[in-house]
Amino acid sequence: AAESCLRNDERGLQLVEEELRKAFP
Amino acid sequence: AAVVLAAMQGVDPETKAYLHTTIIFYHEKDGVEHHGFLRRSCADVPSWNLDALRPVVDVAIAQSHNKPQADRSQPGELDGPQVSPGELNGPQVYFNPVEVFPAFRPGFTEFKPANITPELYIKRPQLLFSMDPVEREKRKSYAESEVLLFETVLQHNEHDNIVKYHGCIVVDGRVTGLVLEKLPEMLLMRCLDTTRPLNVDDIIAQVQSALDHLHTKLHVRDKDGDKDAAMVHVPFCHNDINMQNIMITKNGDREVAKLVDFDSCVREGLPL
Repeated sequence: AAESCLRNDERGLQLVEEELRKAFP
Repeated sequence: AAVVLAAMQGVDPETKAYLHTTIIFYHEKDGVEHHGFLRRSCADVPSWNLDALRPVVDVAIAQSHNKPQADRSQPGELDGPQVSPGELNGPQVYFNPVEVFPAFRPGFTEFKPANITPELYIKRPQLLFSMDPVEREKRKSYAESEVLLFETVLQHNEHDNIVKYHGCIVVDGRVTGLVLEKLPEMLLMRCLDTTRPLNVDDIIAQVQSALDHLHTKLHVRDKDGDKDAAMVHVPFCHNDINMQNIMITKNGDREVAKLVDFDSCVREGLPL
């Protein structure tokens, strides 16, 4: 559970980065 | 009482981000019919002018009036059934503050409303769905969790990329709002303005730095405000990293990212 909790944040940041790279290629 | 004729939500066609809601309503006063609209929109979304909205309003009004009486069955529609307490256009509902707001605990930082300045923002709980007792309890628990985190952890572990907490608003022993630094722009909205370049690498590095801080470097204060010796380097997870929970502010020419919304933030390993 602990690992997935930290992974939650990593995954969230990854999705944010994808959105940002789409908007500002 | 006003009657809602139509409600529309606008989203960005590409990002699907929420942009605005328009509610068209009707009411009668002194025997005269009035139609109007309310519009709520996010920052930086160009407003419609009345001329652009007029045809939409006219169509909604015409459709509503042309409906057979039997079809006017939705609560809140013209000649529809009476709306229940708490529903749109319905009678007001009064909540018991104990069921909505967390208790103010000894050691918490009270912030007097008279000291609010334009640089500060008060985060208050959203009560829109609180008619539902299960939802009400959940929302109170989120609010409880967030104030506790700010008071016992984040206030003593500040970081340049995490929103600064100043204390809470207290009414009759309940915490009704959190006083935070006001941050001008949500990352989601910043992305809609691609005419201004954004240093993506820098923004991501800043959010990563805030997460590293949460994940590895925090200590917890005990109920007396002292460092809890057993709670040093306690890892916390934000659990809701998305474009709406990162704000953008400026430090000179540099754009600075700040993490907000800590109502899902828990110690690593604890259930959400």
